[in-house]
Amino acid sequence: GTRIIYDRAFLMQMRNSPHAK
Amino acid sequence: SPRPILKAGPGEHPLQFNYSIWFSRRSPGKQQNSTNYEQNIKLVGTFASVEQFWRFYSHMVRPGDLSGHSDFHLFKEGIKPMWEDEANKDGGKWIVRLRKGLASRCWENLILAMLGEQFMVGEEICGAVISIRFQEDIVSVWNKTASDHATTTRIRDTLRRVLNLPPNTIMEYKAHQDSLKDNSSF
Repeated sequence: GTRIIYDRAFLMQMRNSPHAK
Repeated sequence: SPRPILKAGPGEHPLQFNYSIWFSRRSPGKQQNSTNYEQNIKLVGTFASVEQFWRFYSHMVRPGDLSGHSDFHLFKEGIKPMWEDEANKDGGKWIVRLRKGLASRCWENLILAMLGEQFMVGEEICGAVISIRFQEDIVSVWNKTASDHATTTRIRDTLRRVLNLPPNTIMEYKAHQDSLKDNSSF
């Protein structure tokens, strides 16, 4: 099946998303 | 009854696997054995999405700010960070020794690589540990099959890349069965 892959830059960017607070 | 399976919330970014964070700390002067190891290890939380991960992680102490003999463990949900777990019993780990001051950055880079599925070794990754010690800190990455050379080589190469390690960094692979035999973790 498909793997859910995220690179570091994307994950770091998600750190500041309102859902992550 | 089994508890409901944790899922990514609406609009959140799901992870390939759910993960749990555990914390353990050795009481000063106490000899470690598998019984008090299991008693000392505490589940901090489990998450299924990128957003849920950051909600935990942003409120946690950075490993480099811990003192004494402490460990953070990040393992796939359902795998206990112990050799005895079914997923670990035939496995092993890469061990990387870090000079003081590098633990927080290396740990963050490592767990982001795990959550983002950067290792590309199928279901082989079980989890990772950062161990805060007096002289140096240690990161380790645990996989299911110690005898699978192609997998362990790929994990080593990915670790080198994501931790951005100096070329002379010593990395050691140890099967859990061997750790059991010589009664040591490092």
